[in-house]
Amino acid sequence: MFAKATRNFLKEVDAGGNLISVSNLNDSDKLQPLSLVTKKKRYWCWQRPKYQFLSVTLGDVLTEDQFLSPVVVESDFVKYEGKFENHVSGTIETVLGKVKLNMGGKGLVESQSSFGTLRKQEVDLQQLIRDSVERTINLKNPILHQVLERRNEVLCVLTQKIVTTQKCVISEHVQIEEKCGGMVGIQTKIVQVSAMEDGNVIKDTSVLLEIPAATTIAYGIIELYVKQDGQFEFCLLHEKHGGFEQERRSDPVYLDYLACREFVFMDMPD
Amino acid sequence: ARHGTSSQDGLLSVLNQATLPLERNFSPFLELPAEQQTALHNLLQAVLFDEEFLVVLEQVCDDMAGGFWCPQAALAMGELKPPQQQDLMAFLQLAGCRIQGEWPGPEGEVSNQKLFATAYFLVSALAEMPDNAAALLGICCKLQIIPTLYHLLRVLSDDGICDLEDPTLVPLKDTERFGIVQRLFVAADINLEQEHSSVKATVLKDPHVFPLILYITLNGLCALGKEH
Repeated sequence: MFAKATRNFLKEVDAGGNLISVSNLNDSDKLQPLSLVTKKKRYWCWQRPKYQFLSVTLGDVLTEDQFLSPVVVESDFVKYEGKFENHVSGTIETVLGKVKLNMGGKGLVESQSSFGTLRKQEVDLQQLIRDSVERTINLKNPILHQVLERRNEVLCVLTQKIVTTQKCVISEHVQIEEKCGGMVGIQTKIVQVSAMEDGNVIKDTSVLLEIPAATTIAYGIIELYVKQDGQFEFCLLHEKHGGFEQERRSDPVYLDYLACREFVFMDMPD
Repeated sequence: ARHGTSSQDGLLSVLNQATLPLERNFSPFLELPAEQQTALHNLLQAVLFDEEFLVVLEQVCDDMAGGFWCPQAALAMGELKPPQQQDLMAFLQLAGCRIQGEWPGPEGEVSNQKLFATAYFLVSALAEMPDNAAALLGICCKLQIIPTLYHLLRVLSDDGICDLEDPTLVPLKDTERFGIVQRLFVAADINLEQEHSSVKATVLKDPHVFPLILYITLNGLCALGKEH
């Protein structure tokens, strides 16, 4: 439910896909400026990459005696209030085997969504780039060692995050269209978010989550390209992809990455 | 699919041509014994109505494919209800996985790679469908109109028009049924309008990847539902 609410929010404010929605509430406090995140490439173009938080920052994995203290700039992001209407109606009658199905119904759900006023915390990139010159990553760090063992993963650094400034309630309305004792119904789940200003309570909901102020709901990252000697660079342009310079071990895998990709698209244009 | 097209109308025909080779790639479904095909079809149909289960299934398939198990997959599996867990195991076994012990995990392996890749391909597309689209697809499965919808996409002219007098498209003459289909297609960024005895399909401005996903899911479900 939290994942759906944050995803819906980004649909409205980030058509370019520069921000990533937070899926688990539990991850919210792990997202600090310069936190390290791994990005796992997926098999097919429609699959969103998977991100995993490493609970350490870029500063924690630099070689000894090197420090990074990011300059974080905070600014207003947006006040998010959305009004959604979901109008559904219909009747279906069909015969499935010996069972006759009747389905239909009418309904109008009008909901408002609001995370309230949101703030953006952003690392000063120019400063970070200047401070990172001559710095090197310790590739023998146990966490990075594990990342290197995996395939198709890229190291990224968190450079911005969007946080709430007030308590919000996320609720789920389940709407089922059904009639005449039909065996099939269209079930739609509408996720609604409400900023709480006067301790208002939402009624007629099946599930309700209250999230505290200062919860991170979205974040932005920059991929890192890490050379064999630990030197690294930030991939600032979209065309520039991160990764590790060193060759990966050719461990056998259960389903070969390339074979899986080519399985379907061998005859297709890119 | 944008290459070589000058208008939104052209997108559907390019997508149509580009996804034609997929038919052959779903052949592992067609080669399955009837009983296994029906079981897989029924399980997937149930998955369409269960958003949470679909998310976990996709995650488990992803880990199975990569041979790397992330802690989230185990956590997510543990949160499933017992019937969902049984369905998960049944799905993996039907899709060519050999499970060691009670749970899928690092000890398990893919014994039929082609079949598993096909099943994972379809599951991954279903999991990326927009909100409620999977449930609408499930309704279309129950109404047995998946082959009709797949045929609809295949017979669209370059202008995105098809004739409702086509015998395979007859089920769409029903207004209410057409309404359901319309909602499914709109969710996938394709607008469907009935005009007299024809249907006009247009890709919405700045479509996401959803039209491609709709082609893939309809193709996969159609192949899997042959026996059903």
